[in-house]
Order: sequence, then structure tokens, then C-alpha cells
Amino acid sequence: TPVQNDLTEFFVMV
Amino acid sequence: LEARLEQANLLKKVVDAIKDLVQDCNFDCNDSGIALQAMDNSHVALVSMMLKSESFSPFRCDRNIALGINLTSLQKVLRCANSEDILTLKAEDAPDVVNLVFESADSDRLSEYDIKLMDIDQEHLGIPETEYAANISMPSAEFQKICRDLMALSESVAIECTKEGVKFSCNGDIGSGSVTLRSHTNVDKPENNVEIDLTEPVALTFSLKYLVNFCKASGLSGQVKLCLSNEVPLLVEYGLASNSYLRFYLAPKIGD
Repeated sequence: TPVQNDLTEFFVMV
Repeated sequence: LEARLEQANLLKKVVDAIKDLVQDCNFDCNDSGIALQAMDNSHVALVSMMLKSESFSPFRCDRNIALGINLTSLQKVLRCANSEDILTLKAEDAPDVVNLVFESADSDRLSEYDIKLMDIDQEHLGIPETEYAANISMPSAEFQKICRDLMALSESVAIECTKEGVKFSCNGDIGSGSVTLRSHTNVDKPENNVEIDLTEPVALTFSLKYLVNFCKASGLSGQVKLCLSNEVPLLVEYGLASNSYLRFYLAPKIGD
């Protein structure tokens, strides 16, 4: 089953 | 800050659409308009709103300010407006409160509310400019129906976009389902158009719970835009007048 990813894995905190 | 919005209803609809995802938010005001960016507690979804200064008349913001507002409080106050009311938002320098004035266009009724502001230390994400592999525009009501229908069967939806069209499919305990849309042009009712602009095929899986939540914004725009690229977050955009927008980003589910 696919796993829910976290947005911060794609977008960097600024 | 002094910003007059012809329709208080617009802000009310925005707040109604996002308040189950995010609770306390900074409304960042500067001379280009009023922006909001907030992630949900689980860091899976992000709301990005931009109300450009052109959406207001007049709009004045002399210094950049962040108005930290609890959305439940804002919703309570916006519910005090009548549907046709004009809204003026006002805040001073280093404000303790934001002031909302509702004016009726056709009567002399004027109501005024202050909401206490809060200090919100919010994480801000840099969202890279992305050339998406698939850009899909479709009726927002259609997208809402697909998400609600498929959620009856499953927690997740696979969105596959090929030159044949866009397919939303799910698999659950009771069975499976899918809806496929092809490009479609309705000259009389352009809000019913389905437009698929594809540079390469895309297949991604997303949580339906969040998508159904995003669809609360359907009342803001007849059309919704979905932007997808493999292995990046989905962008769901509701366009507003004067290039303003309400956008949602959703992290994909990726196979283990």
C-alpha cells in the first residue's frame, strides 16, 4: 500500500 | 491597512472552505494584497490564499503587517454579515485587533466588529515554480462529486492522466470504482468545459479525505484546476476574480 508523504519532503521551510 | 471588499461573502466562503484544515493563520498584508499560507497539523496539506490588491477597492497597506487570526473567530464575525454586504478590513500599525465593517449596499445599516489578534509563529514553505506535466481544468462541482463518490469506497484515489483523458479510480473493501473524463468543450456553458493539457503521462495517489475537504471551496469558482507531476504534491486551484486565488497542495501517497 502507498504511504502518505509529508509536504515538507517536497517544499523547503523558509 | 484599509481594504474594502465589494463582497463580504467572498472572504466568508474562503474561511468556510479552509477552517477545517487550518485553525490559526497569519494574514500577511502588504501593498500587493492579503496572503495566507498554512499547513494542516499533519503536514500533508497546505492552503495558499492570495487576495490581490486589485480585488479590493480601495486597497491601502502602508506597512507590511501580519494579522494573526483564529479562523473560528473570523467565521463567527463573518456570519454576522448579510450576503450582499460590503466589507472593509482595517488594522493599525502593530495592531491588537483587526476591525471589520459591514455595510449594506442598499440601506444605511453599518455594523462593526473587532477581532483580537494573536501572535502566530508560522512555518512558511517555499513552493517552487513548477511546470506541471498535466494541467486539468474541470467543473468544480464535478470534481467534488467524484471525490465524494469515491470516498464512499476507499480512503485513496489514484489519478491517472494520459492523452486519453483523466481517470480517477479507487479500490476498497466493498469493491472498486472509477470515473474517466475526456476533454470536452461546451460553447454555451464554458464552466462545464474539461480541458486537459498534458506533456507527459502522470499517475499519482492521494488521500480522498483531504480532497473532499478542498472541495468545500467549490462555491468560490465554477471551475477547478488540478496540476500534477509525478512524485510531487498535487495543486488544486480555485481561481477568483482579479487573479486572486485559493490554492491547496496535497502530498502524494507513494508506494513503499
